[in-house]
Amino acid sequence: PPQTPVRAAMNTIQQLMVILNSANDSPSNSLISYFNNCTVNPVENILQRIEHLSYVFRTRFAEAVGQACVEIGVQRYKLGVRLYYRVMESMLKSEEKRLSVHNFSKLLNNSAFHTSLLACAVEVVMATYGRSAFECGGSSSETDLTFPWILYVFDLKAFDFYKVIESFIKVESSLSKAMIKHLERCEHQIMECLAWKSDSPFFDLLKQSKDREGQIEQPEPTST
Amino acid sequence: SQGYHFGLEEDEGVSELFDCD
Repeated sequence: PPQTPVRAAMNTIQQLMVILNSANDSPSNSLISYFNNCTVNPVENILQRIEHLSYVFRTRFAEAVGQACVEIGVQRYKLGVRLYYRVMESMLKSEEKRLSVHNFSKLLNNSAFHTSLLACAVEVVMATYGRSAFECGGSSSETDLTFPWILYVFDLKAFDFYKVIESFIKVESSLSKAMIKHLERCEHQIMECLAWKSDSPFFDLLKQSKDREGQIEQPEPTST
Repeated sequence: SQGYHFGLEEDEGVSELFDCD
């Protein structure tokens, strides 16, 4: 049959469903093992964060599309959590192989890492369903729930979100070409605009870098 | 994959990006 925009959207959703229907709502044994290997076990914080962001997401979603659609938001978030666990496990396996270490205590106790990873997973789900979520919400121009909406919902810095995108794409081999393009567009939006907002942690890093440079004798002035 | 330009070097990953190396 000929490919139509509707058929393409349905295929993408179906593809995501196939992956996530068999995925877990909770950490797998493999993930639990990574958590247990940590100097400080991160599992309680991870579960609390998911619970807290579930409430925040549900509230913001309902505000955007109407209280009648709140259950759609609950389902989207649930799929996002499944993808988050799935990608986290793949990332840790990849990092274990690359670094030859088993203790990821620092990474797994880093709140920005988890929030960014969960935001990226939820963004993939939201972008997969695209505008279908707005059908019961009325005005579409006021209810665009794709990126960067998730940054506002999770109170997340764009610069931190940026850090997980490439690794996410690298380890999640089932992402469609359209989804990779979407994440690439998110990257470009961050690089060109969002990372340069005045409260961006990017400026702290620039300052740190400049301070380090200042400590080392520089024979030549830094060029513009 | 799929035309995406990977920018991270072989010795870089999320651990380094989140300052956890």
